[in-house]
Amino acid sequence: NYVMIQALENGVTIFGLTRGPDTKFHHTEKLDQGEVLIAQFTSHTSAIKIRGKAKIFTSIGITTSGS
Amino acid sequence: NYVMIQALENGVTIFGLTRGPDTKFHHTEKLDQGEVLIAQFTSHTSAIKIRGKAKIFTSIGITTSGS
Amino acid sequence: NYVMIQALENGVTIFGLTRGPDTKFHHTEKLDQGEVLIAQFTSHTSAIKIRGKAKIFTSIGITTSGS
Amino acid sequence: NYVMIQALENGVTIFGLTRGPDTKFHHTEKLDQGEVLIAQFTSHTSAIKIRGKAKIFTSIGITTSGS
Amino acid sequence: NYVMIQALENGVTIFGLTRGPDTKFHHTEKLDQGEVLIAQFTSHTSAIKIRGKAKIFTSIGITTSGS
Amino acid sequence: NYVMIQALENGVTIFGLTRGPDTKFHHTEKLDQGEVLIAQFTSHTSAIKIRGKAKIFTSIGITTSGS
Amino acid sequence: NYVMIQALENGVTIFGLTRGPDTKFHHTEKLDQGEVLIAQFTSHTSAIKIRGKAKIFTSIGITTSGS
Amino acid sequence: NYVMIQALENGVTIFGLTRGPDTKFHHTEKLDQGEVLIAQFTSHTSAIKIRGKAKIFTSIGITTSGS
Amino acid sequence: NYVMIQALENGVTIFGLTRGPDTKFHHTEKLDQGEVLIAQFTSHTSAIKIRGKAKIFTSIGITTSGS
Amino acid sequence: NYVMIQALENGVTIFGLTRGPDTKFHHTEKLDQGEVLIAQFTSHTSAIKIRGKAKIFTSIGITTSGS
Amino acid sequence: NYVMIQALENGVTIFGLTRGPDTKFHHTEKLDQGEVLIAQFTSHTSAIKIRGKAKIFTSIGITTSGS
Ligand SMILES: N[C@@H](Cc1c[nH]c2ccccc12)C(=O)O
Ligand SMILES: N[C@@H](Cc1c[nH]c2ccccc12)C(=O)O
Ligand SMILES: N[C@@H](Cc1c[nH]c2ccccc12)C(=O)O
Ligand SMILES: N[C@@H](Cc1c[nH]c2ccccc12)C(=O)O
Ligand SMILES: N[C@@H](Cc1c[nH]c2ccccc12)C(=O)O
Ligand SMILES: N[C@@H](Cc1c[nH]c2ccccc12)C(=O)O
Ligand SMILES: N[C@@H](Cc1c[nH]c2ccccc12)C(=O)O
Ligand SMILES: N[C@@H](Cc1c[nH]c2ccccc12)C(=O)O
Ligand SMILES: N[C@@H](Cc1c[nH]c2ccccc12)C(=O)O
Ligand SMILES: N[C@@H](Cc1c[nH]c2ccccc12)C(=O)O
Ligand SMILES: N[C@@H](Cc1c[nH]c2ccccc12)C(=O)O
Repeated sequence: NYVMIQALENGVTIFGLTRGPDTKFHHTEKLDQGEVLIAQFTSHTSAIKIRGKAKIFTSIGITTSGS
Repeated sequence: NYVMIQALENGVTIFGLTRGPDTKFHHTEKLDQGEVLIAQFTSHTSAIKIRGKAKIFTSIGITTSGS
Repeated sequence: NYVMIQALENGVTIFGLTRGPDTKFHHTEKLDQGEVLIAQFTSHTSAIKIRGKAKIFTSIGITTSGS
Repeated sequence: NYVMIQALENGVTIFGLTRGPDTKFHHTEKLDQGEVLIAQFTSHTSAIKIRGKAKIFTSIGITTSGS
Repeated sequence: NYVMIQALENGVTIFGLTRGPDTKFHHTEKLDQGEVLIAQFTSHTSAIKIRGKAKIFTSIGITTSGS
Repeated sequence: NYVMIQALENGVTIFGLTRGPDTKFHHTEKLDQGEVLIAQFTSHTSAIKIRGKAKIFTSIGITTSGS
Repeated sequence: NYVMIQALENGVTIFGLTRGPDTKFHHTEKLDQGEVLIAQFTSHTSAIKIRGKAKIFTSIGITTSGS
Repeated sequence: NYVMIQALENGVTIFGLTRGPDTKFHHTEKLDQGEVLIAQFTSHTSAIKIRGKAKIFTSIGITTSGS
Repeated sequence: NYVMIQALENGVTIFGLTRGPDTKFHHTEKLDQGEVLIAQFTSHTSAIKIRGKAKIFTSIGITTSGS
Repeated sequence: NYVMIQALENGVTIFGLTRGPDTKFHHTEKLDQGEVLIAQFTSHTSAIKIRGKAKIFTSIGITTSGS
Repeated sequence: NYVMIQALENGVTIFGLTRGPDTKFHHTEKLDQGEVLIAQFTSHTSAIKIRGKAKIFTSIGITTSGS
């Protein structure tokens, strides 16, 4: 119940969206090229948004964002 | 119990539909080309609608909307 | 426990049928060509009816309605 | 824990049978050719009967009724 | 935990046997050729008996009764 | 957690053995050739004995009794 | 969590061993050639011993005792 | 959550080791050639030791002891 | 629900990010070349960030960070 | 949730390590060549150490210690 | 949810890291060449660190540390 995001360029941005009736960004994590974030869905995070070029691994498939 | 949506053009719109006796849009998320949203079904979201050209990954299959 | 429906023509109609002793339509969602709805079974929805030409993805198989 | 029924002709009839000590029809759903019903087993429905020509998808196999 | 029975001739009979210390028929369902019954095991039904020519689908195998 | 027994001759006998400290027959079901019984293990039945020629389907294998 | 034992000769003996601090035989079931016993592990039976020539089906493998 | 042991010679010995802070033999079962014991891990048995030539079936592999 | 990280160079840094409304680093683990850390997601750690060249094993895929 | 250890030489030693804040040996089991121990992880044993030449079967792989 | 570590040289060190808000070493286990440790994640251990040349088996992959 987690996803893995590997930045393929500097400045990749990962947004955590709030769980609940409102949907806002509660956290923004910046990754430089090569850095990896492995992040769960949690009681505070029910959606994750990725901006910039990154390889994204999930249990339902793998894709490259930014292209 | 999450889906991944990757915008293949600017202006892709993702609607969260309310869980419960009524079905309304509680949130609209706009994606630009290449951006990715990974979103769970939650106690507030029991259906997701996608408008525009996007690659959609789910545990029951992969498709491209907008075409 | 969700299904994905992709409209292959305008005017595809998706009906949510009520859970419980009575079976009525509690919601009707209209899709235009290319639009996608991903919908769960819920405490209010125990059956889903689809009218019109659409690709339907489920864990028990994939079919094209309307034909 | 649901089945999918796609009508291959007009007038396909789907009966919901009551859960409990008695077995009666609590709901009858009519499908025209091409229409699809995706229906769960529920606290009110413990058996489903299909009359007419339809493609039936279940987790234990696929068959065509009416033939 | 359900089975699917498709009648291959008229007059196929499906018996529901009671759960509990006694084993009796609590319901008899008649199927005409081509008709299909999809039936769960329930708090009232712990065994199912089939008489006549029918295709029987279960999670542990498929067979044709009556032959 | 059920088994399926298809009689290959008349007079196939299926015994339900009691769950608990004692082991006795609580029910005997007779099958004629071609008839099928699909039976669960239950709070009253923790063992099943089969006498006569029958095809037996279980999750751990398929065999033909009586031979 | 059950096993299936098919006697390949007369006089196959199946012993149920008691669950708990002591290990004794609480039941002995005799099978004639071709007869089949399908038996669960239960709150009274935590081990099963087989003497004589029989085919034994389990989820962890199949073997022939007595040889 | 059980193992199956088939003696390949007379005098195969199966020891049940106690669950808990102490580790002692609470039961010793002797098997003659061809005899089979199918034994669960239980609230009293958390380890099993086998001495002599026997075929051992487990969910994590099959081996022949004594050699 | 754990991941394995093997450092391919000296100075690989693994950050544990806090679970809850705030997202901060609660622990930083340094690995020298060849060293391996196997780390769970926990009630205190809901995201893990990796900086430097390392092989990363997860249930959703394997990648090499730092490149 | 158990492992199987088969001694390939005399004097193979299996240590049970205590669960909890301290890590000590609570039991040492000696195996002679060919003997097999099948041991669970328990409320008292959260790690197992093996010294000497033995074949070790686990759900995550098989190896030969001592070499 | 355990891992297996087989030392390929003398002096392999396995550290147990504490579960909770702090991350410290609560135990250090030394292995000589050929020795094997099979260790669970527990209420006291939420991360494991390995230093030295060893083969590491996990459910998410196998690797050799120290190289
Ligand atoms: N706040 C929303 C966030 C969300 C999750 N999945 C979504 C899908 C579409 C739109 C919003 C969302 C929720 O918890 O439900
Ligand atoms: N409010 C509805 C939304 C919904 C979920 N699945 C559906 C299928 C069809 C129509 C509406 C829905 C519910 O929670 O049940
Ligand atoms: N109200 C019905 C709806 C339904 C679900 N599955 C069905 C199958 C057949 C007919 C009706 C249904 C119920 O909750 O049970
Ligand atoms: N009322 C019955 C309906 C039923 C379910 N499965 C069956 C099989 C055979 C006959 C009837 C049934 C019950 O809930 O148990
Ligand atoms: N009344 C029996 C019915 C039954 C289920 N499985 C069986 C197998 C054999 C004989 C009878 C049965 C019970 O609930 O247990
Ligand atoms: N009364 C026994 C019946 C039984 C189940 N499995 C067995 C195996 C062997 C002998 C008897 C049995 C019990 O419930 O445990
Ligand atoms: N009375 C023992 C029976 C048993 C089960 N598995 C065993 C393995 C070895 C020896 C005895 C046993 C118990 O319940 O635990
Ligand atoms: N009494 C010990 C027995 C045991 C189980 N697994 C072990 C592994 C090694 C040594 C002893 C054991 C316990 O229940 O934990
Ligand atoms: N504090 C956040 C950390 C987090 C987990 N997954 C995330 C995804 C995106 C951003 C932050 C996070 C939480 O527990 O939810
Ligand atoms: N006492 C420790 C034993 C242990 C389990 N896994 C470990 C890994 C490394 C070091 C020690 C351990 C615990 O229960 O947690
Ligand atoms: N004390 C930390 C240890 C830990 C587990 N996984 C981690 C990942 C990164 C850093 C530290 C950790 C915790 O229980 O959460």
